[in-house]
Amino acid sequence: LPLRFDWRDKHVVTQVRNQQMCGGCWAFSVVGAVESAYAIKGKPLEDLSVQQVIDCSYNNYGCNGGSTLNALNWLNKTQVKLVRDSEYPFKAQNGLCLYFADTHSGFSIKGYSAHDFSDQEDEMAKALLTFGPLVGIVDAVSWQDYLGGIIQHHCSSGEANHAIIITGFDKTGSTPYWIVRNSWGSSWGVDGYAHVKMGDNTCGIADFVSAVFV
Amino acid sequence: GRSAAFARTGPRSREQQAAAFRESLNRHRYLNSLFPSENSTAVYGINQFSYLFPEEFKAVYLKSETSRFPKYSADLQTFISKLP
Repeated sequence: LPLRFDWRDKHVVTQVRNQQMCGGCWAFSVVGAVESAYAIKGKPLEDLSVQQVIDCSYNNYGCNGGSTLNALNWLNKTQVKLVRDSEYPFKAQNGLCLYFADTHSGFSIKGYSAHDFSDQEDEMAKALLTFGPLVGIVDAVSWQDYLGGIIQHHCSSGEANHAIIITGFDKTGSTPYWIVRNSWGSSWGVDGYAHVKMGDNTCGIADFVSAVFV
Repeated sequence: GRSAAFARTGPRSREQQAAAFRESLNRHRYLNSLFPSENSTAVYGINQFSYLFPEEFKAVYLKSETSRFPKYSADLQTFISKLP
C-alpha cells in the first residue's frame, strides 16, 4: 500500500455537491461512486443524476432517507441507466420517477460488493485502490460542528446514519486518516471533505462499505 | 421533540435559532477542550449547521439506513475473478 493515495489526484472524483435540506446522502454517495467508477474506466468524468436515484430507487424513501445497499441493489437488478445530472437535475425534494427510453444514453452498473471491513482497514484500503472510491455509512452526529483536522474522538461506531464516499487515505503523518467526501457543500469541513482516523473504525467508517463495478 | 416540531413547523423563530446557536457554542467549547494538545486532531466550531439543535440536524441530514453487511473475507478476491 502507498503511504498516501487519493483518487482525486487521478481526476476521477466529481466536485463536492450539496444535498441541501434533503436527506438524500445515500443517493449522493452511490451516484458519486458510479461517476468515479466510469471515470476510472476512461469515460469522461461527469455529474450523474442524483434526483433519478431519489425518485426511482425502490425500497428507499427519497429525501426522507434511504439505504445505499437498496440503491445499489436497485441499480443492479433493474439495470437502470443513470442519466446526466443536466438531464434530470437535483431539486432537493421527492418527485415522480422520470423514465428514459432504452436508447437514451446512460450509465448502468455490472455489480457491487458490500462488506463489513471493521478490524480490516488495510484490506479496505486495498479494495479502495482496486475498485475506486468506496461508499460508506458513518455515525455523523458530531460532524455537525466539524471544521477540519482528523476526527479521532467524539465519533463512535454505534449508530451509522450518514452515507459518504471514501476517496483515499493518508498515512504520512502520526495519525493516519481516511479522506472522505461529504455532500454538505464545499464550504463544510476541509473543502467539503472530512478526515477520519484510520485503524480503529472511527465513526464506524469500516462497518458498511460498498464498491461499484462497471 | 424539537426535531419533529422542526420538521412540521417549517421556518423557525429567531429565539429558537439563537438558542440553538448558543448550545452549539457550548458544544464547540466542550469538544475542543478535551484533546487540545493532540496534533492535527479535529477542530469544531461555527458552520452552516450551528443554528440547528442536534436533533434537528439529525432529522434532516442524517437519514441513511443500514443493514448488516457480511464480514469481508478473501471471497472478495474470488468474487472479482468471476467478474466478466
